[in-house]
Amino acid sequence: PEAADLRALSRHLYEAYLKNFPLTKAKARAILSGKTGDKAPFVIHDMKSLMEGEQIINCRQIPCQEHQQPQQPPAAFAAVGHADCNMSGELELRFFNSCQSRSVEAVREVTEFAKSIPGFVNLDLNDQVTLLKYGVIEIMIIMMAPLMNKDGTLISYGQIFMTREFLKSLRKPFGEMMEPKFEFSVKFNTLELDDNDMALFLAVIILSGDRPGLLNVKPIECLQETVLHSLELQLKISHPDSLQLFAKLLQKMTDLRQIVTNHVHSIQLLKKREVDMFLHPLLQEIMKDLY
Amino acid sequence: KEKHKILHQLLQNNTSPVDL
Repeated sequence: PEAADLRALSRHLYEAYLKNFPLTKAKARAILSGKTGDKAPFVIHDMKSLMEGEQIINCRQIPCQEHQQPQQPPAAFAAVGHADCNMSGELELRFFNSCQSRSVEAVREVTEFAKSIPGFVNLDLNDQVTLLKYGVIEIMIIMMAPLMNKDGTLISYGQIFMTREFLKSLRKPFGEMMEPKFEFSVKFNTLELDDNDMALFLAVIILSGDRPGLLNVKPIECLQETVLHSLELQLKISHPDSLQLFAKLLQKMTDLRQIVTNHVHSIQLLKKREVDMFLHPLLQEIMKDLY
Repeated sequence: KEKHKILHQLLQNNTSPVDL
């Protein structure tokens, strides 16, 4: 009966994952390997293709002027001296804003997923906030892995493939921001998790009882323990020949924290460097006093 | 609570961040 309960939990979290995350790993890998019947993604590999691809980039969340009128320079950056703000500089900032817009939407998706974890909404509300504040960027990075291969990443719900070399070529600090995620993802992808494994792993990350400032750790650890058992069983079933996969996966949680710390520092640096950079209030909330 | 107003709101209802 205990194993049956753990399997039921696994199914429940997998269903919640499918409901809340629009681009699954199965779909992303199919796109990357050209196995969907659909049109191949639009490839962005230089400034020209970025400009063309801007029309496709899905910016449905941030209510910025430039998203409705992609040809116009964004109002938020109009105060930047024109001599300093060349065409590709504006493009880079607009692209950065699109990434923000997708991140805000991702926070909403992760929040809804967290709410579907049995027992999560019964935790102290302040602890729910803390778990999300510390968990969402880690989750976003994990969710990027299925979209990436060594050469680039899918963006805009799989409609666009952006090359790693192009991302690397962006001016500082943009150009440095994605490389650690590629390095992590290429290694993470060798574990060959499926979407069901991913769902459980995400729940384990959210239910981390060691986040700073938690008021009531015990119930969080209890919930996490159950999900961990479910994950362990799930991995034994889905990867019977992969020895120590459970342990290898848990080790990834340490790498993730370092990536998030560096990511937040890069954003803070960017905020200082780009005079009029607009950082969405929700992302500000999450990153303020994070690490 | 004030520091994480939007996260609180997202947790308590389905408000889209764009409306906040």
